[in-house]
Amino acid sequence: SSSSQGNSFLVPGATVATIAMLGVLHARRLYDDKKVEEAKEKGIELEFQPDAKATFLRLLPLRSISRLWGFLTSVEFPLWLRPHVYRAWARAFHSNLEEAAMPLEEYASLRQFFVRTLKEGSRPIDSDSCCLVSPVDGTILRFGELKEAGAMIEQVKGFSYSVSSLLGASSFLPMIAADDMQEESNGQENTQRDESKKSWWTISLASPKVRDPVPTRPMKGLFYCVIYLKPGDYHRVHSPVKWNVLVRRHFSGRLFPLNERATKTIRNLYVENERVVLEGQWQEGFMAMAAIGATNIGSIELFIEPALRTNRPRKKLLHSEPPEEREYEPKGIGVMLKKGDEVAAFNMG
Amino acid sequence: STVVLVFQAPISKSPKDKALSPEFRFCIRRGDRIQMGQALGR
Repeated sequence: SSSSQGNSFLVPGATVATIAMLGVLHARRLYDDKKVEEAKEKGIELEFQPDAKATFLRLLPLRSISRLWGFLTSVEFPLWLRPHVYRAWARAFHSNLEEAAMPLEEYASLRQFFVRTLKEGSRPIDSDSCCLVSPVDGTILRFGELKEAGAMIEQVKGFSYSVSSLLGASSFLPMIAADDMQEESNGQENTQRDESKKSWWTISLASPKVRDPVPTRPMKGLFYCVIYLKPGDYHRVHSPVKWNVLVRRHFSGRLFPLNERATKTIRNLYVENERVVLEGQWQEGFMAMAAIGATNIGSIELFIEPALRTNRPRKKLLHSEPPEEREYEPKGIGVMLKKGDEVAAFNMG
Repeated sequence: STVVLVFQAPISKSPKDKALSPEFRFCIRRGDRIQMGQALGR
C-alpha cells in the first residue's frame, strides 16, 4: 500500500517537474532570441561562441533521429484531420497556404505537404538574361565576392569555412582552369598547369582574377550567396540560371540543425553536414550549388537523378571519407537546366 | 536547410572595363527574405 502511494505521488510530480523544466528552458530560449534580435537592431554582429550544447549535439545520433522524424511525418492522416494539421503547421511556421498547388485534403502526410508544389505563377522568374535568380525561398545569410586566396565564407563573425571543403575538389574543371591561365596577360609562367592532379579550386583560388588579353572580355571574380530556408518556406530548389550541370557530389555527413543558434555555436556546420553539390558551367563560367541538409530536413531529392538516396543509415560515420561523385553524360555537356527549372527538394527526415 | 551558390561572374577594376562589360552586382541585402525566381544579382 505504501509503494502504490509513492507511485501515485511520483508520476504527477515527475510530470510537473518536467513541464516546469521545459518551461524554464523555453523561457530562456525566448530571452536569448530577444537578446539576439536587440543586438541585430543595434548592428552588433553575432559572434562564434561554441558551447556545451554544441558538444552535446555531437554525441546525439542525429541521423537516426532525422530518419525517425521522416518516418513519423510519413504517417498518413485521416482525410478530416489533414486541413487542421496543415493549417496549424502554417500558423506555426508562417507558410502561405493559398499558394499550395492542391487542396489540403490531398496531402496524405506532413512529409508530402512539406514538399508541396506551388500554384502556377506563384513564383515568377526574373527573365532578364543577365540576372541570376534565387534558387529557393529563404533568408539571405551571407553573400559577397571571394577575394582571398583561401576563399573562405564566413559562417558567423569569428569563424569561416573554405569553399573547397564545402564543394569538394573538382575533377572536371582543370581544362577550364588551363584555358583561364592561357589568358593571363602578364605572361607569367604558370607552374600550376603541370599539376594536373590539383583541383580547379587550388588553381583558380591561387589566381582568382584573370585578365583576358582581349580587352573586350571581362575579368571574372568568384562570388557566393548563402540562403537559409526556414521550416515554413517552400522547400523545392530551382535552377538559378541557364547552365550545364556536369558533376554531382554527395557528402554523407552529419545532420546538425542549421538554425541561427547552430551557426553561432557549431564549428564547420556547413562542411560537416550531409549535402549534395551540383557543379557545372553557365555563360559566365563556373557555377556550383550546394544543398545542405539538417536534422529535420535530412534528405535531398534530386530530380535530375532520382536514384540518388541521401540520409541513409550507416554503421559507422567517417567524415573524412571522400564524397560519392557522379559525372553526368554526355561528358562536357552534362544535364542542361534552364533558369527556374526544378532541380531538387528537401524532404523531412 | 541551406543552399549555397558559388559562381563566377564579371568584375571590373576601371571605368573603361565597366564600359566594355558591366560588372556583376548583387541586388540583395543580408537578412532579406527572398523568393525563388527573384533576382540575386545582375
